[in-house]
Amino acid sequence: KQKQQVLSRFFAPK
Amino acid sequence: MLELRLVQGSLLKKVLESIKELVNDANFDCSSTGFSLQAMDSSHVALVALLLRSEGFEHYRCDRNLSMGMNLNNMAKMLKCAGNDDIITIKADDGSDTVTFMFESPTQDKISDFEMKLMDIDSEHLGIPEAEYDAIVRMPSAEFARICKDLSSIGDTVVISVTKEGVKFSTKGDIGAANIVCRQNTTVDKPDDATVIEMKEPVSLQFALRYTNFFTKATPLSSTVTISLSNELPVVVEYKIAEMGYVRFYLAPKIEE
Repeated sequence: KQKQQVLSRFFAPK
Repeated sequence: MLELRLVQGSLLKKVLESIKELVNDANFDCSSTGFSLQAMDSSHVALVALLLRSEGFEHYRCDRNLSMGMNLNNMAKMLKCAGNDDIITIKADDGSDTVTFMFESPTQDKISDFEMKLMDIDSEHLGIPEAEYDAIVRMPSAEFARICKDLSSIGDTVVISVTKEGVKFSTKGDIGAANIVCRQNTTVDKPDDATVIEMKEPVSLQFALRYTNFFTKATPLSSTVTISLSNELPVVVEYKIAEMGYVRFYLAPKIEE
């Protein structure tokens, strides 16, 4: 089963 | 006071067409550097970063940094009313809750202005560090669009793999599977027709085609697209905007659970 990751896992809020 | 005059108004029309389906509302930021935007789609899976550098405008006046919240669908509706050869000027007064788009025909015999209401948008900006990517593929943008469209008729996701052999786009679905391999090809008549692959490490990542198909709406902006990949990082799909800047799309990969 595939899971879609979200961007906050990679980039922190500025 | 803000006044930005863009002789090639069609660029702004194309920019809006390329992002309006991915993002509903966004803040346009205006500073001495240029006119820019960073916004995520509603599920925070994809991000668009736009930069139109101030030097690319014929006239660029931005007295102080300004952030203008706009509904992109409404903005696209207004820009659709500009002719492809029109000069577009974006105007806003300090503290105003509207922005004005002025369209001038090339012969100056038709001048229109469209005033649009601004909106307050809470948006968080993400810090995107400059990264060294494991593989960078530059290819004709129309080819990439074709591949994403074709694969999405077979499956929902695409695996993009870069090896010494080339870049492979693969999908699987209920009716079967598909693999498209593009090899490096620099022996072409026009440089923009080339496929160029710079690889430091082999990469294989899986993405939702729904999003890559949104990105290819930017195809009219540039004849080439650059796809930057690193294992376990969002992919960057970049369309350069001639002498002005870029539209970059970031997309988080899918993983097997």
